[in-house]
Amino acid sequence: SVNPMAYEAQFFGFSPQTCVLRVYIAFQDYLFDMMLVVESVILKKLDAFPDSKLSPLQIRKCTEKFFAFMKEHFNKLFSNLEKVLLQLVLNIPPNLLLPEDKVHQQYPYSREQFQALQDEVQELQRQYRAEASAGQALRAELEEQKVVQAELEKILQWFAGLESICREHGTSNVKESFTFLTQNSKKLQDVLKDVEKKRK
Amino acid sequence: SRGQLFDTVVNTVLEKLVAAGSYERFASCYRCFYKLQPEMTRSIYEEFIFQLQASIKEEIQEVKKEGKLELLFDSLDKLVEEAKEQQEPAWRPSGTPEEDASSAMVPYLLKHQSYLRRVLKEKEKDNKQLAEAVLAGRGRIKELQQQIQARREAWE
Amino acid sequence: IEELIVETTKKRKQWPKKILKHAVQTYKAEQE
Repeated sequence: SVNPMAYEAQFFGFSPQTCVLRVYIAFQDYLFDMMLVVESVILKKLDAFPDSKLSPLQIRKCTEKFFAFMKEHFNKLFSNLEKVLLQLVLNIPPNLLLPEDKVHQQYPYSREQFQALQDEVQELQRQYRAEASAGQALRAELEEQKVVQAELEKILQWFAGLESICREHGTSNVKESFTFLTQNSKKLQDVLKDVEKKRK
Repeated sequence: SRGQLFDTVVNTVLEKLVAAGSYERFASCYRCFYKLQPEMTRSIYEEFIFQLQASIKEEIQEVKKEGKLELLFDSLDKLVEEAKEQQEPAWRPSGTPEEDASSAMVPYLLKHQSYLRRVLKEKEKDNKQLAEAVLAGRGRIKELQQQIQARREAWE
Repeated sequence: IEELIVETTKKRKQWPKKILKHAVQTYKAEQE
């Protein structure tokens, strides 16, 4: 099973195995290239000895022999190198949290806790909206009350105005003067009847 | 440090590789040429070893530069140093992105929650005063209506 | 696998910040 070393890749921006592979390839490619160079140099040198009876094939076999030995030895060395690099250099110790993940240490919220927090925030939003609309309704009623109150006060003033007119014309208590007025007019009617009778 | 360890282990492998590929080994593989030209074999070998080491070292430097390894190793060493006190295994991505992303939002959600709590409290306080004013207003209106009622009855 | 690992872990590193930016904007807009 491949250990993707994902946390390391998150930190390095590449996976450690790739880095190790790059190092491996660096060794392998240059070893290979150098062997080809050595072989071509030897072949060129042999041109100066035409009677040496050494064929390119023979030289090729020598090259392959030396390269095989070096490659095999290198692979042995490299397996240790790979272990050291992956376990000590390109690894992130289990107790280490990367800076971008610090929030998970400060707020270790489980899915349920997070859901509960979200629910509570939604409940607060709902309550706030309810309070806000209640506030609007109350303000609206206050405005309405101002108008109604003004109307009612106007009516009261009207009554007060009425009463002050009466007072201005000497009738302090309207009811009494009205009664007095009624009695007076009754008397006047009686007197009138009298006069009428006498005239007849 | 990680940087030094990286250089050390790579250089060690290179040294061991060169040690394994000794001149004796080289001469024995190229015996036919060695018999013909021993000095030349020697100088070819030395040039081979020199070039091999130089080009591998150069390539490793290239790998380090490309991956910004020095910088990364230093900052990782610092992070390891800082985390020394931490014993338990630290958090790791759960593999469920929305879960990991949402808990990254927790501090902001908590801030939002306390903001909402504060403004809700203010709003409730406002509304309490408003409600008292409305009740007072209703009482006032009732009183005015009663006064008007009384006046009207008197006139009636 | 390499590309998948690098791509996935890059998202793990970068996207919470991006999401946060939008989440904070949402909260701020709502508060306004």
